[in-house]
Amino acid sequence: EPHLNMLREAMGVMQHHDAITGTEKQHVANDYARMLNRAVRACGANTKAALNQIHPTTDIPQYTFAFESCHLLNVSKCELTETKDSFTVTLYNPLAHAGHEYVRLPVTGGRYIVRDYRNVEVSSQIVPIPQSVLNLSYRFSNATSELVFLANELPPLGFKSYFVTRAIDSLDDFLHEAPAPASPPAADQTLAKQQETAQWH
Amino acid sequence: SQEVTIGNKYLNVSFDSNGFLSTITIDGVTNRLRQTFVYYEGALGNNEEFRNRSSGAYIFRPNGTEKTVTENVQLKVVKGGTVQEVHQVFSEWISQVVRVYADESHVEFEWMVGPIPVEDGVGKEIVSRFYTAAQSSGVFWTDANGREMMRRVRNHRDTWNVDLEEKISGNYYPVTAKIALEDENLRLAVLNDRAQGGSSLEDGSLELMVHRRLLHDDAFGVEEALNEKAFGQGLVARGKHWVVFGAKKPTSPTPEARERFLQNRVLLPNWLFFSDVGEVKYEDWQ
Repeated sequence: EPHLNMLREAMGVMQHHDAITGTEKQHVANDYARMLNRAVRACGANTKAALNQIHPTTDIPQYTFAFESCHLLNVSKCELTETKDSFTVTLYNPLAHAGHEYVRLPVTGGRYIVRDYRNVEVSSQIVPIPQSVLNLSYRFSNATSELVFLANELPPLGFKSYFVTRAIDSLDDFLHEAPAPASPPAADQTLAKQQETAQWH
Repeated sequence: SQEVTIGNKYLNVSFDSNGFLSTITIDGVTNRLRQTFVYYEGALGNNEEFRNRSSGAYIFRPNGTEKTVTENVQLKVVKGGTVQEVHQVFSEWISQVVRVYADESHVEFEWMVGPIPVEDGVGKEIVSRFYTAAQSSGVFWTDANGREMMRRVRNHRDTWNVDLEEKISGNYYPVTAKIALEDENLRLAVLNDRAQGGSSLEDGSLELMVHRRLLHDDAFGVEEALNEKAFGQGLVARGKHWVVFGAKKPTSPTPEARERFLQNRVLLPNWLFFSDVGEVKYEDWQ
């Protein structure tokens, strides 16, 4: 309830025409963004709890899944899909009729296998992220491509999950797995510092 | 230097040798569909009287007609079984991806604008503009908060004889979800992912304002120019337009109905959640 109240309060403040049209001073606009961001993140706990209730894995306690959100997919950034070799993508369909969506997930290249709950492999495609997006100075992401696949037959007011695995194509791939990011030398400290600042922002 | 075409089983879109979108082909019939970015320079008023206010947060008031961004667009083409895309670079601060997914009958435009250069001391208001051969006779339609479509007529008001002093902004209307035009043969609808200003300033063409950066306060509010920054640079905005184009025929579902369903899907999208499954094997997860 306190998380939902945080979002209710933020949405209460956003009834002001300034919040809708952007006619407020810059620092007020920044504060509106901060307020909304904080409240939406807080409600991530609620959606996680709800999904863990309706997701069938709850009867296997060690499998309560985290159901993270990635709020920067619009600039092709998602820490989890960029760094994990196996992850699930769960789509919740808020409409009252079945839907479909082409999912785009930022990845660092390579080949992926996407399977649905019936162990049916879903065809997918790796698409390069446009250079102009890669050039964005404050994106702080290692993703160079997006994994694209069609999630269809999404049930009304329901969800569907996909299991995504990075495919090790050959021994060569295995031997030349992308090295774990080394601890940043001094020069990159500023980048790490910027990243930390950016996260805070 | 040669024409480029991407598409799927429903439609193909082609790009001319200068890199601009130029035609769309549906059921073997090719129609003109051109898209480009132009910008208006923001008017600088003395703010003493209403008719002399600067363009700002409360006002859109261009100084003269549109300026073009470029005559040549660089292209990069990506083709695959799930999606085909053309990555366009108009300038250092305007780029776009035009994509056609394998099973969709609309075209997706993912635009990215900024930082808008203001070294010349001039505020700029960036517009994405679509051109077709439709004889729309000055009529176009804009939505009211994603619901009813309102009929708009260029240089006209239904309830009084208007004499527009601002020929451009006087024809701009709020577009929350969709702007459309048609004639007896063709219909063009552009769905947007956020409220934007929009208009049809010549027959067959639609435009939506995607980003603005202005340098003078418009004396209507907070004594601050609409000059948003991020990390010390002008803000970069990224968003999407979805274009539904087709023959105006009494099919079922009608083009308007198809637009409606698409609007629901893109404006009430699925929520995505991610979980790291660590060492869990697929079979266990299944």
